[in-house]
Amino acid sequence: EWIKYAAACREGEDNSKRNPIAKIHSDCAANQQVTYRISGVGIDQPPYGIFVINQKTGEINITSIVDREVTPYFIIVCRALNLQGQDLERPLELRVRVLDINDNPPVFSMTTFIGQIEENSNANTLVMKLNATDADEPNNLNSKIAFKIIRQEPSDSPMFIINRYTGEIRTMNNFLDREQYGQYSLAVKGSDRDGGADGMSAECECNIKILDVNDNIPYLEHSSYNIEIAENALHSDLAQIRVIDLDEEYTDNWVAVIFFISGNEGNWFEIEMNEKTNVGILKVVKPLDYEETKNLQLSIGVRNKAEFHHSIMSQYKLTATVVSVTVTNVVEGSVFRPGTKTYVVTSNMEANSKVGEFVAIDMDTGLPSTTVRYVMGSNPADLLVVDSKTGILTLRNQVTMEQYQMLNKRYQGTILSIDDSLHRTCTGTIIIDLDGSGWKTEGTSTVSVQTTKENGEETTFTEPGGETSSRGPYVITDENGGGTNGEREPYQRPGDNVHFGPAGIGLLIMGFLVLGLVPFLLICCDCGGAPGGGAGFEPVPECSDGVIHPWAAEGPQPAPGDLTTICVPQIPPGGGVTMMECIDNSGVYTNDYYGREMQDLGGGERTTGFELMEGVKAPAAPDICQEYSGTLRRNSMRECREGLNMNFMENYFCQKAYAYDEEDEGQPSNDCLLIYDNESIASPAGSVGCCSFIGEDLDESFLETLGPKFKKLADISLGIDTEYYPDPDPSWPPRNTEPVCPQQTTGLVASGHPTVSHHVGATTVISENTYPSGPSVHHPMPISDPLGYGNVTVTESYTTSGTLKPSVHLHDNLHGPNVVVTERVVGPISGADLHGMLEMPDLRDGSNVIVTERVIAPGSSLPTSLTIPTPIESSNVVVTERVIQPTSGMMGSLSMHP
Amino acid sequence: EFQIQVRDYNAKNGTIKWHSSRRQKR
Repeated sequence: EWIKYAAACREGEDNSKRNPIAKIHSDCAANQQVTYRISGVGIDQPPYGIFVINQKTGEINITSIVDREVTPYFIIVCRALNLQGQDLERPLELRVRVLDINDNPPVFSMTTFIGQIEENSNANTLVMKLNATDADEPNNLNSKIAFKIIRQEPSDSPMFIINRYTGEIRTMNNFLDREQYGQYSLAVKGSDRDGGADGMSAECECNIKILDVNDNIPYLEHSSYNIEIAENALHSDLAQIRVIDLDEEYTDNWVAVIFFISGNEGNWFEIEMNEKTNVGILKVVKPLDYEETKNLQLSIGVRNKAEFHHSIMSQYKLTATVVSVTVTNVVEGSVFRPGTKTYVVTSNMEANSKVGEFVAIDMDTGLPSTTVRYVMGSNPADLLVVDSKTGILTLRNQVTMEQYQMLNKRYQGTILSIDDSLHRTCTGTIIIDLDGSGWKTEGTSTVSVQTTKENGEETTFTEPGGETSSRGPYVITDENGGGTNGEREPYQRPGDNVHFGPAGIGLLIMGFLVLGLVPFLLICCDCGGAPGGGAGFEPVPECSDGVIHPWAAEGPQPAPGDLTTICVPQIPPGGGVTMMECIDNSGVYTNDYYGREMQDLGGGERTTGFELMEGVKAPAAPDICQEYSGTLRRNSMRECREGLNMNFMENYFCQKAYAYDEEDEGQPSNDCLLIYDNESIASPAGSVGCCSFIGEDLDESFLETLGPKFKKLADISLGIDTEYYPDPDPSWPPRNTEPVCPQQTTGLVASGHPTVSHHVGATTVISENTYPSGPSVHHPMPISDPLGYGNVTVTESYTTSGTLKPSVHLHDNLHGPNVVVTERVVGPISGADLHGMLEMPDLRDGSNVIVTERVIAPGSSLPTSLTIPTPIESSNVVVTERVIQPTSGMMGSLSMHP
Repeated sequence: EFQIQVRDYNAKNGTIKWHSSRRQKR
């Protein structure tokens, strides 16, 4: 965990001007000759010879241009040997970091991306996502790609937008129309350095196909149709009805369905669609009769095979198209209708008795034909005679037993109607069934003729079991006793009588027994009696809620009404049952390095270096680890946070060094880091936490230039006895911890922070209570944490400038105390009490607070704003402190953004 | 003591500053 300075070199350039980049020294060199050796990648491992060492002086030089994309860092193992080649010291490792330059352009994963989107899609619908990579350092501006659509074809109007960070292409509006443009082509540029002018770019193409939806209503080619057909005729292709639809051909959005709205009640017509041509073929599947229907008006409608898209669903109105059908007459002649007739012949019918008449019907008039003559066709036993003009059938002779036997009890003959003018003949069938009952050989008995039904009917019964069966000639029993022939058992209809089976009777008896048992049991069970009476019901005491505690199995009983005010901690999505979580950043990204903040400072203040304005951004997929709240979490908290983010620290130092290196004006390095590490390992119980100080090793005189708060913390961190440390500013801090200039403090926290006052004085111990204002104060005093360990939230905002104490704080501007110091110490907050007093951003996820002290060169103008980032989800919090020249005395323009 | 010092380039007045790693914790 030790923070080490890492040597740095920049890729792609000659770093020899920075030689020696490091030097090693052993105290053993004082009394013997020491030979320094280095080894490792870049020295005696490929790539060889990047670093060389002066064996006598220990100076390490870099000799070659390095490529970060090949070797992001080197680890040089340094050794000190005596003349015998033996190690005088334990080897040390020097980490040489290769700083990234923007020498790699973005590379799209595909040269042409292909996507598709439905027309009429809502605005902001995701179409596709582009992917590009940059080989430069991850989480660095050099590899931060910004996407931009630079061209669209067709270019009528921009239809797509792209998320510059994610590469997601979405619809700009809901006007995409496949019928207008079926495909779009986009040219997208990806530029690193977040799209900055100094970035490198690459381009790709995106082809977006517009998918069809059923957003066009079909219609018929003609508004009406006239058709003429002959009666009694069938047609397989009577007419063709073409449908027009603008949707994509051959799809269900285009294929039409023509349907009858009215006029086809006789189901004479059908329409069959040809899905290749979208033409409906009108068919006649049932002949029309001119004598019944001379004209017909069909009303047809059309729709698509697919449902209409919701965007036009309301526009669709059923439109009827009229198809006028004219039926033409055809001379049909005479026919027997019906074609078969059955007659009754009684036993007493003599010769020439009239059996009946069987006349042909003129189909064109619907009346008995007057143009035909009748003759008998088949006439078994020569039984009948027909009148040629009237069609009346008579018996030729009385039926004899011999005829009856010869006909096998059944007569079936035919009659012909002959139209001599049309040369047409029509045949009718005559049936006489001869029943043998009552027949006497003497010929005096009756010939029973009964009418035979064409299809024998069956009677359907529902049997008691619910089963339906069809049976033949069942005889229905008349309940009045009549109408039966007595040959079959009368059918018993269900429900007429109720009979209980043995099981039903048993159930009834059981029911009565149970009813009788209930009062018996009530008598036997003495619920209020003394316990211990053996097995029985658990006695329930009176005036209680029984044995079940309403507040769960353990814990105190809540006060009345508390059940409705149980506070459930909000668990972030994906979290489990724990309450604390922190995020381990794997990378740090300083977006505005050399960026916006530098501009805010103004040209004259750029000499002070850079500022991590954006703080630390959490990675896209942070590792979330969680902790239990309470005092037991100390060790696990430590494991969770694992101290500082080393990447962040290394970035910070290296970039700081280079920032200073490239500045034109010299500026003392007054930067230091104060790292609050709440409740890390080795923190004594009861302390607020650990404070680490990182600064110069050899020269501690810089402490003189620190502000009092930083200085105090530095003293504590460095182990300097504060008792003997000279107080450069005896007025610091105000003895009264209350804000001495409330209106000014209020002005500083114009965003709504309440004045931090004695409400949290007990916890504001870091600096104020341990500042060397007296010999009795040596160390941070253990405090009584009202919220328990880890529940410390301290915020301080104070000023010493302006009208407050100008005589005290107008020191050398370079080395003077700070005028405005904003410091936040944020620890895990498990309790919500402090939120009421301190409007702090919820930094439960923060694990470190880094305070940067900044000295702004004299003569500079006041910054217009003092901004504090709110890195809620970051693991490192960067707090910026500025020293502002207090000559103007105007502090009202400062504002803090929480 | 065996130590590594790393060169710092922020000194513009001609002096070279050397940093040793150090972190003190309390």
